[in-house]
Amino acid sequence: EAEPPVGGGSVGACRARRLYVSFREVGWHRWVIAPRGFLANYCQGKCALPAVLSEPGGTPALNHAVLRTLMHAAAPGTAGLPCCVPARLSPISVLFFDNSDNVVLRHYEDMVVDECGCR
Amino acid sequence: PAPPGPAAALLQALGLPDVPRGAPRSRPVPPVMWRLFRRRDHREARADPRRMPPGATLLPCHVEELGVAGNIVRHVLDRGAAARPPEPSSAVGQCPEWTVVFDLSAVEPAERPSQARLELRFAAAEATVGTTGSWELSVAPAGAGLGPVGLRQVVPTLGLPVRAELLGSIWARNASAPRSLRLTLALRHRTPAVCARLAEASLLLVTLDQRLCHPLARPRR
Repeated sequence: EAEPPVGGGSVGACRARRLYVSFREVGWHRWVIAPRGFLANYCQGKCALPAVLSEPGGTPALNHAVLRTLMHAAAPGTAGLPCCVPARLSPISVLFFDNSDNVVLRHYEDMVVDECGCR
Repeated sequence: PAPPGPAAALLQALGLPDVPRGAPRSRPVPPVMWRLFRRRDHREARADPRRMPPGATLLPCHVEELGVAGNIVRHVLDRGAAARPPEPSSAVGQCPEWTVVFDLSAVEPAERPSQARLELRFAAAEATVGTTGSWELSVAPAGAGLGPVGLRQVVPTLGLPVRAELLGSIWARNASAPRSLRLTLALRHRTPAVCARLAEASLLLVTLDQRLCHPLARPRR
């Protein structure tokens, strides 16, 4: 289940939005023991001023991103706006049966988006 | 058949060459695997401050409970159980030797083992009920004979699972996993002809696939 992506101009500032991945939806529930799914989330939002300066307490914007936003404001025809991408990620662990009937616990890095930022 | 398109790519990225066919009927999930999962699962770990005090972070690619590096833990059952002949009675005078077989074909060559813990459950045969004193377990690669090669371990009681670490004795530390691990076991008591029965054998294998681990990133200054 995902927070509906906002279309058009009112997409709002760059931030993490809810995206829940259900293993049943992808047909993996027969061999994945736990979890039943996980919050992967996704990034969406504009990286124009002032959003690119990120909310207080958020991930500090990169100087390069701010510079590109200023350039875009001054001369829109040049390089586009920075992108709204994951800035901090978390791992998950999955417990499952493999094809040798082993019970396997695997740890996967970078599976959950905790924070987004303009890059 | 491999699933089409993006699912195949995602499975490949998750280190699963082909879609697992599903839960085998007769395979309960061992408690140790549930415990390790709950310890690793960030939400569950965060939910229970006893397991993870606030502010603490789980080391990436490390299995806290076992104290070793690793990002893949497998619980492998003995394949030899089905083929094992029924135990000869201890009246024969010679305690049986058992051969256990672990199928490790799912372990990729890039994975480095950091722990290979043999776990055995014995059932005291009727003749041993009330037997006091300790037993001695011998483990050796199948075919090598239970001589000086391999591992010997005192077993104080048959009431608890017997655990033996194979890395460093039967299995060289920096060797990658064989496709199949075959071991010969024997359990002897100092009183001759007092024998026990092997009820279950399993292997808890921890490996580290460095390709999937971030170097420990220093916190930003």
